[in-house]
Amino acid sequence: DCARVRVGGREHESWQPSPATPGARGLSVRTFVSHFAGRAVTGHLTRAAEPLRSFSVLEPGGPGGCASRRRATVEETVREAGCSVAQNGGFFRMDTGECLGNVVSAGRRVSSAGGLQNAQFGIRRDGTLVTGYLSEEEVLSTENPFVELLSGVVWLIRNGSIYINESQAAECEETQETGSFSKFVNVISARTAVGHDRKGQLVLFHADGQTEQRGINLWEMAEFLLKQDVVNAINLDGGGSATFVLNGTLASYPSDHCQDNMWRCPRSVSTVVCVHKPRCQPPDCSGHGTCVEGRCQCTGHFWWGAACDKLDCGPSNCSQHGLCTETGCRCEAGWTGSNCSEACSNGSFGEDCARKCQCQNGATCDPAQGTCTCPPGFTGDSCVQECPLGWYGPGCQKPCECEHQCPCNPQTGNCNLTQTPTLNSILSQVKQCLQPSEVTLQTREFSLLTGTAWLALTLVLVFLLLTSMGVNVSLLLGARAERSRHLDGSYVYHPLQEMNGELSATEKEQQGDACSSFKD
Amino acid sequence: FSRGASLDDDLLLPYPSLRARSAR
Repeated sequence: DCARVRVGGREHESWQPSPATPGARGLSVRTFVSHFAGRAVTGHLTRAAEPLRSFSVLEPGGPGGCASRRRATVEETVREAGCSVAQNGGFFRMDTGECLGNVVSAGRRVSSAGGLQNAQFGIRRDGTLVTGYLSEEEVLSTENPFVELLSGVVWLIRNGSIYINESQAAECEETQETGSFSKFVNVISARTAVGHDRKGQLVLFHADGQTEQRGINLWEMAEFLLKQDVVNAINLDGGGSATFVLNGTLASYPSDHCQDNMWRCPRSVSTVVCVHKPRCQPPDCSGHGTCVEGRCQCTGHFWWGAACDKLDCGPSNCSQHGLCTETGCRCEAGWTGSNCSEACSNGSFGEDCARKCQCQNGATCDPAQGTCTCPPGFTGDSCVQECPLGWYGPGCQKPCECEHQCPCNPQTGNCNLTQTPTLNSILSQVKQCLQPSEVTLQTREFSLLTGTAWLALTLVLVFLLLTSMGVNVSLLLGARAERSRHLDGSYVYHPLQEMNGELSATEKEQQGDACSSFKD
Repeated sequence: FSRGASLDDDLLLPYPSLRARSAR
């Protein structure tokens, strides 16, 4: 009905790629001379396995041909493309050469039908074969996008059944002023078609002819294809455009006349469908392999996959401790070994365990970063420093919780210090006693106890001091008097006392003095 | 093989090319 369908889904058939089936040979080209309603018709039927790697839609004269509205013969277009078999492809404007319908070539979106509903045939990136009608949104979808796509007119076979009538209803039949669409379907002429069979092989069909004189109509072509086990197919350009090229050489009988109408000449057409040796997908094997007979042979030990675009480091997959690279497992810091299954020994850390730990005092070393987890009682980057007073635990993170803010055991936080035999702990004992908060407590106790004692002690000392001063003063005065007396001849009389002949102490003393004075 | 351009005289067109179809 000629409406443009921009969004949404349209009716089409998707055929999933099948692995290379035994018996399906790479490429087969068969030539026929068949009779259709008593008319002998010549033509070719081509089958190609793995269409994703062996089928291409080519622009006329090479890339950019549609944009520059170029026309070229099929032979000219395939000269550089290396096609084993090639046929004319989609429709085009005769006067301007504009490519009509959707064209996707080697993953490049060349032109868009803008949602016009004509029969489409394409291959998605995963190899799915798509035949039928597509909205513009489906053509432009980037999810599993088309890598090859072209438009024809009339969906010949859908899912193993002839679909021509349904196509006529879907594809602009009301636009016929002269009934040209039904004539297009029923007239005999040269015809070409593209589709696939039950094995997922690509099928190209070509029949020689000349409009209204020789050839076959669309019904006859569909019947022929059904008999060849084709399950989906669309009709491509026919008439003078119908061209079949084998190994670069024209192998069909075009219906157009040359300048000298004695002879027939191939028409310069638009897009071309090409079957070539299987190519690697992508052609450069993702840069990680070489393409040998259409198969990527991956370089290195770790690249794999049809496109050499997957890495495989073995079942262990680097033991979840590393990244698989083209040179093997690249281990995370802290792990080593071919599959990163070996943790760094407790003396090394970092990538490939190449760096040496600096941890002391039995601290554990982080195998990745090399940071030290200090044992209780130690801190610092290398756990060399012991805990400052008042802190304890691993890394000395915890403040002591002893009474009177007394330091605790740096390892256990225990406030009963006897348990710590080390010299430092004894020192810390002593220091602990001098701690101001502790002394304050003792002083207060001390003052309570020694208040009277201190007073007594002070008094005693004062008394002693005074006594000492008194004695010293007296002695000093005595001596001075004695000296002065000796100098002015004066005597002192002492009365005698009965002692039974013994002197008293004082007299003895005086006698001594008298002696010494005398001595003087 | 001298070919020369064909005369494009065997036209098999599904739609009349004279008038652009109006989309409905």
